[in-house]
Amino acid sequence: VQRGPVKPSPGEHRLQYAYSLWFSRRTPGNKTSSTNYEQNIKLVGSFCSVEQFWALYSHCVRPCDLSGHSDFHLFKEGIKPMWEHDANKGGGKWIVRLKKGLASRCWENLILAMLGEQFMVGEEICGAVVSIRFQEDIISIWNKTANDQATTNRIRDTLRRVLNLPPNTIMEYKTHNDSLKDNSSF
Amino acid sequence: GTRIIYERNKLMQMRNSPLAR
Repeated sequence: VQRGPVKPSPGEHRLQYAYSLWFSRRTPGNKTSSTNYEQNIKLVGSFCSVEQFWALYSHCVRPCDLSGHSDFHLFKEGIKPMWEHDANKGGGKWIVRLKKGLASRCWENLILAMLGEQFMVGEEICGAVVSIRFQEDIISIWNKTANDQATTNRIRDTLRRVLNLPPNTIMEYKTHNDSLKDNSSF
Repeated sequence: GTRIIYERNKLMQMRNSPLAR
């Protein structure tokens, strides 16, 4: 597992950005707080090429096979998957709630679009999260500037296209500032 | 500079490259 700055090996296909994959799981009975959240989140590895991504991804459990309250977070290297991080604090996320059984396919479609720069919003994308919960699963994509509506609309339209979900699928946008206030998204 | 863009199919093809193992 590569930690710290990553480099592509000869012959590999470089990505526009380097990314880090994180994993977190809520331990039963543990009260949620920002401190607990930060302690629970573990770096799995970092990559900067297509080949390095597949090598890491192939070793990870698919989201649908996870149990309990677990999350994968795939963020640009240097951005911590926390609302309070400088790159995130003025931002927000699009949220899509999924019926059980769809998370693995949707997560793969989402992250391939992100790694392949399909969102076409410059530096705006921060990362993506898949959250495994009891009744439903949730995927989200985080961007830097919550009040830039042209950008958030563009992200929503690309997300809808790459996830290939029914047209009536509900997509919600939530600013991290609101999440911090209501503490709802742990 | 130019952005490095990959379509989904291209990324899927590279999944089977020997370099990705």
